[in-house]
Amino acid sequence: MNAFRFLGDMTHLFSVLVLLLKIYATKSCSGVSRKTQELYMVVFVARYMDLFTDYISLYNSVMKVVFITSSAAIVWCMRRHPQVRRTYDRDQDTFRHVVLVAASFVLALIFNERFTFREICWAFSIYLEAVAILPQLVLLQRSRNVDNLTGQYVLFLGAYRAFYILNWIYRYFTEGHTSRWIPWIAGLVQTALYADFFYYYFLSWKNNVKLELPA
Amino acid sequence: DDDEYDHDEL
Repeated sequence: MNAFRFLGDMTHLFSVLVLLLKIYATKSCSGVSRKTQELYMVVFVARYMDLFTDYISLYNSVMKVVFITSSAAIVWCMRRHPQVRRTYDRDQDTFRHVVLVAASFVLALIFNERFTFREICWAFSIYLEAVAILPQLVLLQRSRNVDNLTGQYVLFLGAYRAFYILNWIYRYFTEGHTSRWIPWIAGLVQTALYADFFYYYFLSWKNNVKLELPA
Repeated sequence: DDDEYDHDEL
């Protein structure tokens, strides 16, 4: 495992921890899209079903369990926790996320590495992850005032994507992975979705003002 | 290599 991949995994982990911390410490999920969190839960469950069939390493297995359980915990808090659920911005989190699930599934049926159950699940999870942040970005734009932790959550998620692209470039030159076009294209789309956010995050940091996305 | 499985990333 190269340093880029490890940094990518760590920033991904930090993003989840930041979000859990925000929800736990403030007993509030305002500014957090439940739809994005539900999509991530679907992504992790679909991709990590290989936990039971293909052992890669202890590191991989532990991280998979952490990602599945933490995303389930976040969704549970937003749906069931007596205090947290009342802070959910239901009226603003209106993205039709089922459309993303359906489109990703159709794409996975057409474009996959092999027409088998687990390869279709894997491709589906890659496509869905690429667009899962959309409800969150729309919510950020609508809620205008983005609190620091929510901003940092999205920043870490974007950093994770950027590190994974560096990881793929590194692997391309050191291992000669040439037929990786599914994660490459999906990963580029996914990272591009953050470009706008990165730009405004940088502006708010540079000018030392609160992060606000233009409508 | 029908059972080849190489998704070693997260």
